[in-house]
Amino acid sequence: KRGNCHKDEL
Amino acid sequence: MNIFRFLGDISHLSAIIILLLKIWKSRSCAGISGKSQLLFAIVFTTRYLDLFTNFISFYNTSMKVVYVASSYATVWMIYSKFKATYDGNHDTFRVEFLIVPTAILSFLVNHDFTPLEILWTFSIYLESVAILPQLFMVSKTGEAETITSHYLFALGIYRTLYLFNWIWRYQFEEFFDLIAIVAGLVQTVLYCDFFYLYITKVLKGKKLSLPA
Repeated sequence: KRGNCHKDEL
Repeated sequence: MNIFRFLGDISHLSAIIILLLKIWKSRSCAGISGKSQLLFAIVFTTRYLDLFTNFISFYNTSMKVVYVASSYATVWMIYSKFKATYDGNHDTFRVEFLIVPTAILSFLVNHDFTPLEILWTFSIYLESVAILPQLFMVSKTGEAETITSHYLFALGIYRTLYLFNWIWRYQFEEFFDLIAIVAGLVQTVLYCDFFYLYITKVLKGKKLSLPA
């Protein structure tokens, strides 16, 4: 499961 | 942040600016697919809903604001300000064939069954096919203005650079998002035909013309 870390990409 | 992602963002931003300037300066949106621009506006809206709730960095927030604002401005110019120059007869791609399958897929394949995550997933899937109406329009008209081909090149390169960014992040940050990667691959593959024509024709000073 991908954490919120991913939302740092545009 | 790594060089590939940064160059990708710059490429994406420059594509958006090129298109805005082309339409504003020439006061014409001839050859531009309003449907693709509508899809991009949907992509940014559904992807950046956490714009006000999830602060990452000044860079991240400001880029998101610029993307959303410019995509709406572009749609407004095409469908309102310069709608007399909008070439609706050649912009006939059935976008419902893009929106419905990607919406269904985002419910079936996602990382988390929550509204924000499903909308983010939908925006990722939609973005991978959002350029199809534009490419379809170029193939229908049989050619594109040089500035439009520069716009398409910058737009295509941005997600290609993001693929390298994901390789980098997998290598050095143990970061891996299969949904974004697969969609990014699809998106890049859709541009291959155009990349070939751009490199063999436009870079040699010729006009971009697709075999109709």
